[in-house]
Amino acid sequence: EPAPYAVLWDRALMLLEE
Amino acid sequence: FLDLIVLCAKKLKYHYGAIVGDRKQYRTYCELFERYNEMMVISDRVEGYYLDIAFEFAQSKSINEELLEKSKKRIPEVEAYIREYDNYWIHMLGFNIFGLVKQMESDYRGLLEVCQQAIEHFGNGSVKRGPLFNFTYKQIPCFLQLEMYSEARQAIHTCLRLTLEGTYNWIITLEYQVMYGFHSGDFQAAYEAIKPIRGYLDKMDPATREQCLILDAYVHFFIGTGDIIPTQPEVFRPARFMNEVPIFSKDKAGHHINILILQILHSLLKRRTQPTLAENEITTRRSALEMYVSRHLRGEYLKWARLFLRMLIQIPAGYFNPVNVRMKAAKDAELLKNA
Repeated sequence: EPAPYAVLWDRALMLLEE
Repeated sequence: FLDLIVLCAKKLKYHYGAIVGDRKQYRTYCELFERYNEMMVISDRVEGYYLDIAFEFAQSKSINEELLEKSKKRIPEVEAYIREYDNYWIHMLGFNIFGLVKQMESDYRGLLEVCQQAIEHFGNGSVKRGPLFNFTYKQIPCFLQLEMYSEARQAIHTCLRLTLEGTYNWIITLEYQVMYGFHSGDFQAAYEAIKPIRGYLDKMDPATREQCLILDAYVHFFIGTGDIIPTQPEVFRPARFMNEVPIFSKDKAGHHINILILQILHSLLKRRTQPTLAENEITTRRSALEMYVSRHLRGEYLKWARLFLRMLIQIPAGYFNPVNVRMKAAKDAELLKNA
């Protein structure tokens, strides 16, 4: 089953932008 | 109790036929023996069909086309057995075979339908609880895949009502509640589900335990991002987590993917307080990740993991600059969206 990767990617970018 | 009925009928048939000589009783047990012996043969045959598929599923997640065709051809035969024999085990195995065939075809709507038929079928009988849990539980991942979130929540609620706290079925239902939370964006529901599970980690078999620890590590990531507001103080130690998932660390094309994703995500959280250390951690892992992707994530089934890890690799490749990273990962992000 795929993880909800879209959310994870969004949060990863958010953390980079902080 | 098929085998017990057959055994007793056989003994009584002999008793009334050869020792007592009672014609009426002898005939009664002859008939009973014939009827249940036949049912036992059918039950064993259907069980064989079920195990043929279940065995393949336990071995690998890739689809065996030959087995799928063979199993599909057997469906009318099994349907006839269900109509003809009023036996719990034949019915249970039969509906499970129909469900597994749909699962092999990744036909989520079809699987939902089979489960619904099974629930209605067993709902009219006296044995309710087992099949009701079994087939409602199988519906949950279908609802999640089809983004039918309120139905998923309802199914989880039904399953929890049919289980006792601390049992295996209770744990695997709460695991689905965690996944429901992640998929639907109801992150707090994921948190509420993981909290009670934590108290039973010591009693679980190692594989279930590691699965729960991985889900908890995702919960902790979402606590870090602010998506989950914890109701109690929460501490997460990435290094300790790695030591607690030895089995899945070896499962290269399976759960190991989640561990690699979690390492990167938690390093990104760490970057807030220890930027140099965290960036070094991620940069050091880059070549190992690249090797892992090309070596272990080849199949079509693992496409999502291959694309997502390639996107994560762009974080060190783009030197932690969000504009760079976003640009370098754009192509894979688009492919992933359409996959």
